Amino acid sequence: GEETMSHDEL
Amino acid sequence: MNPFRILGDLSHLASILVLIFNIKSTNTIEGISIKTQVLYVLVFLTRYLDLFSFRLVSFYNTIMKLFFISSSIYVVVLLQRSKTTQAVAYKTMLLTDTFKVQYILLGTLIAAFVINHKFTFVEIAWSFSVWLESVAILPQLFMLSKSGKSKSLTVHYIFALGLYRTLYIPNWIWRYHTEGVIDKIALAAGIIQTLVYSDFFYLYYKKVIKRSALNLP
Repeated sequence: GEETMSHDEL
Repeated sequence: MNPFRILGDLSHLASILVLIFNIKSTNTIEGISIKTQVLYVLVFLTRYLDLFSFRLVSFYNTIMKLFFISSSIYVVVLLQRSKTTQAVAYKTMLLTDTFKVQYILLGTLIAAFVINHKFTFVEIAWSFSVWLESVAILPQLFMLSKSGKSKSLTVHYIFALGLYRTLYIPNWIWRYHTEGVIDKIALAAGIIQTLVYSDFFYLYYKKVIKRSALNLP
């Protein structure tokens, strides 16, 4: 399954 | 945080400060595309929705997001305000800022629905924002190539902006080797954006490094 993207970049 | 990412974010910050300084100090908006600036407001508003979820990544991350949103809106306000203070320049801008942004918006919206990490509003908005950012500079580059000339501050603005995303590519490579994680969508859009800037980088190199006149195609 898709990794839950934690967008830690700007 | 690796040096590439820090330099990238600083280059991004610098680009916006150069643009604001450009408008305020020269008190002219000549050669600046309002369409590109509006697209950037859209990029930040759709990407930083997580600010409202209060799951804040870090203090640095949060203040930079708030800065990017507020400064990009401030630039658009400055450009809009020139409608009264510099009516002629404003009209000239509208006449030369003719890139069809509808195509950019439609294309990136479709890309966001087709290519995203999760079919949720936040993830589709994030994906839209990343695809949009990769092409948001096109109206500005189009205007620059049509006018054939530009103020050096505008050229430095575009260079710093292009440098920011280009630096993110080694940042992603660095993070892949150190954390084993990579965001394929961000990488794809970042490569597209770097390619969009590539011909500009070549011109910038000739003009600034070689001091030859910026005779655009």
